[in-house]
Amino acid sequence: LGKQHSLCPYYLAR
Amino acid sequence: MFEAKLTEGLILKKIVESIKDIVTDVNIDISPSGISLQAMDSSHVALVSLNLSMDGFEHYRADTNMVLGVSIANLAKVMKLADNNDQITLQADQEATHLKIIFENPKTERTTEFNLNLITIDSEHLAIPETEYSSVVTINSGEFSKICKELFSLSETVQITTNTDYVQFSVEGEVGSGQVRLGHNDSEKKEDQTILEVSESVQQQFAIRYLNMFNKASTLSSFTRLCLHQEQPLVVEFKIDNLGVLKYFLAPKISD
Repeated sequence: LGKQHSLCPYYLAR
Repeated sequence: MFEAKLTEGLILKKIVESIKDIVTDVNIDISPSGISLQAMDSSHVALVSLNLSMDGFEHYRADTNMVLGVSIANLAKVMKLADNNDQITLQADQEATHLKIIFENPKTERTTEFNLNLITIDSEHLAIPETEYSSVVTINSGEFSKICKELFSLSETVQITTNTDYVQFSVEGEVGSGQVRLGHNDSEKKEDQTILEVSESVQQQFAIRYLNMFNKASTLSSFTRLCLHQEQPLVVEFKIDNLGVLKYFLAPKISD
């Protein structure tokens, strides 16, 4: 089973 | 001043039902050209993005851009007051403290009005880059819904594989392992069609629990579009005829 990734690195503007 | 009237109010009711399990408090962006919202779930794994064009409304007026902070849970409760045949009107003043929602049934002459209190939401600033998806699969929304639902009883995670010949949904769990494979099918019966547009094969894993939540929107559209890219989250897209589009984004599961 893979580890659940977050969307933050893809879409969260910093 | 903002006012929008939707003849087929049921669509709005379905949209709220389709997002309420994923996002709680949402900033709704009103612009002269339409209504949109974008919000992540609390675990930052899924994102909802809705765009409705003013052209789909019977009447639409928004003088300026406005942001309406809404509790989706409360909006869903208010929507329960609507009959499936009701027309729905949304109204808000400039600097509004509430959103007025009016349900009207011209046949039965019943009118329901509710002023939903608005809330201030400190929302994260999201930027979704334009992405060229290397695999786009268009599949009957009911069929995709059923596949996800049945596979979830066998495993928490589904592996989606695309290539030019087929899209495959495979699971592996305590019960065993298996897969559903759908080939490109452009049969005359439109609802049976599965359209594969694959320039590069993709293989990714996703939590089925989220796909099941997204599939609540399957009553809004006959087809679901899955947009995949090996390095990007999955996009599950439901086109709403003449009105706009509801998209869900889901982060992949990564094997260690």
